[in-house]
Amino acid sequence: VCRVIAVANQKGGVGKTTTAVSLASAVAESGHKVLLLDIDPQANATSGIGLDHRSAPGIYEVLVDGLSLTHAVMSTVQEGLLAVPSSIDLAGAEIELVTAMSRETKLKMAVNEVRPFFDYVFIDCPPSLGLLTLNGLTASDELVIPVQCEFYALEGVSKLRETVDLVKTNLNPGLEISGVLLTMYDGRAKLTEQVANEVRKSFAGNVFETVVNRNVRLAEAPSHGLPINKYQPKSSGALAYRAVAKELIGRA
Amino acid sequence: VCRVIAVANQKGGVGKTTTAVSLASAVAESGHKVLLLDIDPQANATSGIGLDHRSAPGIYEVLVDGLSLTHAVMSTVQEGLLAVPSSIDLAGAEIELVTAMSRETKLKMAVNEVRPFFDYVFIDCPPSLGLLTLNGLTASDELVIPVQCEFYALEGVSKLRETVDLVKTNLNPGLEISGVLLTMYDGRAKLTEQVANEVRKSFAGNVFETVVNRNVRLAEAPSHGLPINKYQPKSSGALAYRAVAKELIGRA
Ligand SMILES: Nc1ncnc2c1ncn2[C@@H]1O[C@H](COP(=O)(O)OP(=O)(O)OP(=O)(O)O)[C@@H](O)[C@H]1O
Ligand SMILES: Nc1ncnc2c1ncn2[C@@H]1O[C@H](COP(=O)(O)OP(=O)(O)OP(=O)(O)O)[C@@H](O)[C@H]1O
Ligand SMILES: [Mg+2]
Ligand SMILES: [Mg+2]
Repeated sequence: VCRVIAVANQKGGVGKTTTAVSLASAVAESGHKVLLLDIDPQANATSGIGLDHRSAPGIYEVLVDGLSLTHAVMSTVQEGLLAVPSSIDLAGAEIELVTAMSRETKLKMAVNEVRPFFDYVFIDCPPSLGLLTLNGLTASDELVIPVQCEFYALEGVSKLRETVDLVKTNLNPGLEISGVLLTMYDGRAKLTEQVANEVRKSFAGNVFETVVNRNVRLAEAPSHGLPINKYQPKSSGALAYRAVAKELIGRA
Repeated sequence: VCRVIAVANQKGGVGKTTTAVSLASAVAESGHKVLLLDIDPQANATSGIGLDHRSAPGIYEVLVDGLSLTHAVMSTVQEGLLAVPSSIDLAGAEIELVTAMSRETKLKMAVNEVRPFFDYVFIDCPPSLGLLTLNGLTASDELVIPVQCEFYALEGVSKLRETVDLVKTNLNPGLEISGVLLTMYDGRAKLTEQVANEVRKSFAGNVFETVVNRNVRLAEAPSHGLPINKYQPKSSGALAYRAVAKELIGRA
């Protein structure tokens, strides 16, 4: 069975891309067949996994021109991990898709074609609740929500939950939150504990045991085009995402 | 003369809201009449300045219903600073505006009406290059670009510059970049220096001298609904934003 997992949170800079890239790579490292889809026009996951976002075809051609995903996949530095690059053109797709037929389910149709080839599909979403993120949520079985342990990130979580409910009612009844991941966790900061407690209360039982501490290696890895398990395999960042991968696989 | 300044960068979590709120408050503290507009559906600047984002009317009514800004302004804890709140409804405005007449200039028309009452107007933009940010860039004379000193934030800067050129050619010929602000600066981290050098090279002469160091007080302030100069007036964050305000006022 293929598990399709969106990594989404409309709050910016909470660690969505870092989580999608690190998690996809850690799950592939443990022997599974994994596909990473970058549906953010910023194309950060594309460069974070070492691909060129000017290379075509990519996710834009899949969503707007109906290209099959199999024609856009590329191999990566991690064995078992394939990826489909995003590109800057995708920024135009949000407006182009508004008037298209079945605009929210374009990605779902494309992903359903490739499910037989993969155990896991991870989708890195942009920091908004527009048509691209709606496509990501509609195509997915599960949702991982990275939450930075700070005040503004906490505010957005209730809005995200509302959106998930809307998607479940109208577009994808099977969508479930598979877990909230606390990122950039700093055990010494009072604010971190306050936010973590708040999140654990409102998502009781659905918060990953593993927290991802702030670790400069995670911020350095993308400048080398490498996922953390290839850049610094023994860093606290790599260990944390291996532990998250183990929890995620165990939650099937 | 009223200076209208957008604070924008499509990369998420780089310090746009922290900059808009802190800078607006510091400029008001130094005796100027200031208006803060929150055009992000996340409404972080609204709660960061202590307003309620469920209160109506707000920026949604201005953009979609044509309400005058004067009917939406609210006073804040900082003397000389008024603000117009955002709300979650604004997320729908992007799709609603797509088919509207002169959709990119709605905010510009509203802002031009209130210029006589203010010395500075700051506009906090969402992390995307959609219609809301386009409205912000079209309404503005200047643009302040916060850049977090990390790799992904660097990647987005060239795309932002392209968008600014497009806006200048098609919608707002007078738009100028008034400065790039380096945020969450950590002098000990190699990555910070690498990114800072890259930014100073590509924006020669247009980077604020002041850098804003990572300072936990800045992350704590919004949970109290206070700008940093009211929450911890002697913190390094408050001092940094006072220095940025001074530079900005001097750059007229
Ligand atoms: N645990 C961590 N420790 C240190 N730095 C981190 C950590 N997680 C992410 N980062 C860094 O923080 C920044 C924001 O993370 P990232 O870009 O993954 O967030 P995002 O939610 O994908 O942002 P966006 O909303 O723009 O898509 C990046 O520069 C990233 O390298
Ligand atoms: N100099 C700083 N030191 C420490 N924390 C900071 C600093 N600047 C901002 N922050 C914190 O970092 C997080 C991201 O900042 P902020 O929300 O202002 O960015 P943004 O660009 O407005 O995000 P978005 O893209 O979601 O609109 C917030 O939790 C904020 O409190
Ligand atoms: Mg991202
Ligand atoms: Mg913001």
